[in-house]
Amino acid sequence: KELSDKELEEPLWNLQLSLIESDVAVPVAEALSDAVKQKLLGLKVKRFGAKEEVAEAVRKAVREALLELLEKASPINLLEKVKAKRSSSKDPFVIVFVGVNGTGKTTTIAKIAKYLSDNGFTVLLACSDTFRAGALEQLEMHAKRVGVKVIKHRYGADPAAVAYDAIASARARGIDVVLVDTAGRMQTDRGLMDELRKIVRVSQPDLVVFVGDALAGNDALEQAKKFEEAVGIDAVVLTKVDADARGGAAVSIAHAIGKPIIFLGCGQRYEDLIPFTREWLVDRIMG
Amino acid sequence: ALGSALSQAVKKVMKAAIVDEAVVKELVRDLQRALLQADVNVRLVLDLSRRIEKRALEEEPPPGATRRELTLKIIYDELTSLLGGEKTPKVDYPRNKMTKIMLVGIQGSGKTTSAAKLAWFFKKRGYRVGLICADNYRPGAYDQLKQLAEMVGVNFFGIPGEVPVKVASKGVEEFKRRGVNLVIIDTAGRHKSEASLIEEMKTLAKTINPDEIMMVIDATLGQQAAAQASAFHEATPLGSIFLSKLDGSARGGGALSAVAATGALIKFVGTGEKVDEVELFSPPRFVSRLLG
Ligand SMILES: Nc1nc2c(ncn2[C@@H]2O[C@H](COP(=O)(O)OP(=O)(O)OP(=O)(O)O)[C@@H](O)[C@H]2O)c(=O)[nH]1
Ligand SMILES: Nc1nc2c(ncn2[C@@H]2O[C@H](COP(=O)(O)OP(=O)(O)OP(=O)(O)O)[C@@H](O)[C@H]2O)c(=O)[nH]1
Ligand SMILES: [Mg+2]
Ligand SMILES: [Mg+2]
Repeated sequence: KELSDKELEEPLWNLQLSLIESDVAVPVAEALSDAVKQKLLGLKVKRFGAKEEVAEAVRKAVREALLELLEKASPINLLEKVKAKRSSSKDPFVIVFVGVNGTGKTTTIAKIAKYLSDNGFTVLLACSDTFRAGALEQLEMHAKRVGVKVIKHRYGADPAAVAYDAIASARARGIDVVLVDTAGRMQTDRGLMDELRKIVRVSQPDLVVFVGDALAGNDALEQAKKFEEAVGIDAVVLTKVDADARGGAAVSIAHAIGKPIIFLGCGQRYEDLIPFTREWLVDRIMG
Repeated sequence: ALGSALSQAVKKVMKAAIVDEAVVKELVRDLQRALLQADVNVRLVLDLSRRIEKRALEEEPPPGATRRELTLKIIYDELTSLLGGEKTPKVDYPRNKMTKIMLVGIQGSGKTTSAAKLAWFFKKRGYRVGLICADNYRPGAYDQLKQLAEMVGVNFFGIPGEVPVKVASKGVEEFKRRGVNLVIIDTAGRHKSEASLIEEMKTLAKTINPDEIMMVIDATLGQQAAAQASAFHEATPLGSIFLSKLDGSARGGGALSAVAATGALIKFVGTGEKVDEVELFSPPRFVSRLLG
């Protein structure tokens, strides 16, 4: 017999709940459930043991739907991109890091600085967080530990000016990469989003990287949407995946903006930076 | 005629009951979606909605009230009672002896900023406040809290590079000498899977013996809230919760899940990055925001 709407109701509701329990945002869980429904309506199942068969069909369809969603984003190989720029331009490869408060932008910059210099590139950091207490000292300490220089002005200085200064300095000294750290900000704060637009406009970055917290729930969807609208996101780093987060935030973000996740932050040390793979996320979500 | 009047009446009551049930079921479905979008724990949403639906169908609407109005009142009552009631929390610590509040929480949740906010809040209420930096892990943590302490104008104690238990003990001694009656101890961020950091938190609490352990919870925290809060509570019993970053778009359902899981009540909310952007928790306001 063929699967009908009625028979799919309960399995799809359970699917949505389990996706939500993995921190997939509610509208995204609903969209995935609809995608699964489309795949399964009319599917033929045996009369006996139908419940288990339906559950298995749902599982298979969710896996497919998740992989399809994640495949929409074309992957980025950071080292290749930086190498290509270095061989074709006198300008440094500029990456601006953005995101809401406390997601791990500064720590991620330090990790990526180490990753790039371990791979033979010269790196300069720009402290465009001129607002938060201790921001200058924090980035300075990371820079010292990783063995790279940092350009900073004073608290209250114009963040765009710091970025501009760092990029000019990198160009003059032949430094390969500039990593621009910005202050955390709520995507709902119009003034701060305007400030970020200015930083990005002045920096003309090769990549804008959105740093998101894997522990965030439904807000991950809102954050990704608004940052994408405001400044455009090229790639995503998802942090704190070591905190047992199931990773649904990555699905919400992929659904919202279709941009690749380039790294996962899996701890507080410099080596706690791992490349993202779709299989890892799908396995984790499917439990 | 009485026979047909009776069957008409029965039909009408049955129809009303069916309509009533439909009204309640629809409200409960809407409630579920709202709470899930607000990041409330899935299990908690299912338990709550089951209980609310049962009450809404079994209880009698008071005279003049509809089944729908009764259901809405039950929703409000169930959520507020989960939060410990409607009243604003009492935070009148004694003035003639020292109270020590230790802040704990996940990395980046807002502990250091919230420590400064609490300092500002209690300084305004006439306490002699002291801030202690017991985070020797995060680069710049000492500078961050020191700068915030200067902004607020309160006593500050820290020893860059020193282990948390030593800084905290020495800080408390120094503050005793200065007549500080409210000490706020900032600690490093940690999560439940970092065994050595959880152990350090236990040791710190044992040594310092704080009067209150307050967990700072980010309003964006999703389905991991209950598990993380429970783990913290198991290691060092939580006295209260500080819900940070409520000025964003997140509705803070994770904090509700944490309250349900640990019994610790929310006392403060953070409404911005500045040290004066802190308020006492208001259950009715939180519930209405939670429901969208
Ligand atoms: N466990 C864990 N902690 C992390 C990870 N990434 C960053 N952190 C921690 O998260 C906290 C916040 O990191 P920051 O780098 O200061 O975050 P930020 O986004 O720059 O914060 P703001 O600039 O204040 O918005 C720090 O304690 C970091 O050590 C990660 O992948 N795992
Ligand atoms: N918008 C907003 N930002 C906040 C609020 N509370 C804290 N922040 C910001 O959140 C970020 C992290 O705050 P911290 O105080 O450094 O967090 P933390 O918990 O001490 O971080 P770790 O010590 O690394 O675990 C900073 O950018 C703060 O300014 C709040 O209520 N609203
Ligand atoms: Mg930062
Ligand atoms: Mg801190």
